[in-house]
Amino acid sequence: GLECDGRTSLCCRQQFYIDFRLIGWNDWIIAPSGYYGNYCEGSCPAYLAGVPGSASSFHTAVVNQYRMRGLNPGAVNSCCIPTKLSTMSMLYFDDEYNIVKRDVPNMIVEECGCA
Amino acid sequence: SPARPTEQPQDTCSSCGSRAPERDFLEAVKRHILSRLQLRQRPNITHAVPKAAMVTALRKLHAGKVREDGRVEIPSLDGHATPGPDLQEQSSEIISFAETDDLTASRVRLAFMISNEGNQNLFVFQANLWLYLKLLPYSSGKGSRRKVRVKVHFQEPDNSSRWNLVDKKVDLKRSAWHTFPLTAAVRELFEKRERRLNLEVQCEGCEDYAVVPVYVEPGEESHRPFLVVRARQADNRHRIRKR
Repeated sequence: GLECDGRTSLCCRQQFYIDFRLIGWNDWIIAPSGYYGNYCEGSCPAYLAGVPGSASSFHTAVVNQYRMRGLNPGAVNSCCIPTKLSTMSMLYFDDEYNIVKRDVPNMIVEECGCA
Repeated sequence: SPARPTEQPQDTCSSCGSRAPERDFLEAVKRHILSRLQLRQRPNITHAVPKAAMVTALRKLHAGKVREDGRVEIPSLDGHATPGPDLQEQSSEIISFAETDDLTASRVRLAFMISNEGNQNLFVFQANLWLYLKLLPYSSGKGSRRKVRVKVHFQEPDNSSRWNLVDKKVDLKRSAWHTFPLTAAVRELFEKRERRLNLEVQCEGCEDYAVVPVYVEPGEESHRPFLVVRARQADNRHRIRKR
């Protein structure tokens, strides 16, 4: 997966960090102190779409099946999507002032690729 | 990427190329976090929980290590902690601090508010009451071992009926925390969608040995009783995996 650095227009992972203090959420979220709301952006030329290893995902497999059957969904376009996600654990107060620790799967985008 | 003035913008999919204005994006991320936590809105916090109580409760948790950025490290079988991106199930731990409304020398009533609102699919797989039993300085008269019996009763919220949940003999050598399993009672509470758990704690032999169960006392915030509930999404309870 590529990291967006402002020089490439190809599909890459854009880091986007939100500090909970800056949005006034540090009064109810104990940990972590912020959230990596990373997202994927960039173009997906045909030669990148569905290349095994670069972005092998469920979506890629489906699109390849269509292609093998002579169908071509979405013409030459493919999507820049998260291909690897990780779990985030959050510790926060609920309305009853209980401390809640919740492991939320698929919260952080780790890698992007074309599908 | 932005097209040059002379070029036509490339025909791409919806996630490619266009970046939403940052403020809108921020609002979207906030909504995303709330929805993943199954909250309709951010909790309204008007007063702070005593830090001593909070720190003690958190130290007692045996969960996987949590990194600075919130990613979870799950201890593997060989004892090494590894990053856990493949954690499939959404699990929760809820720590609830006790309130008390009736205190006598031999028994005490504790109340916990553990709302399942917003998380209505939670299946409780473990719940423990944590109680601190303190030995008074002059309690060394009857040998080094002090055996007391702690009984925890569950009280129906709508009537006075109560039944025994835990009957545990505790061998005390020093002041320490002790756990009392309440899984079935908390599971039933969540299934009934009730919020208040009323418990009555009774200690037999505590007075004889100068042992004091610490309840809700202003000077003893770090020893305040609490309840730890571990739960997961109920939909995954009977999941069959094929790989």
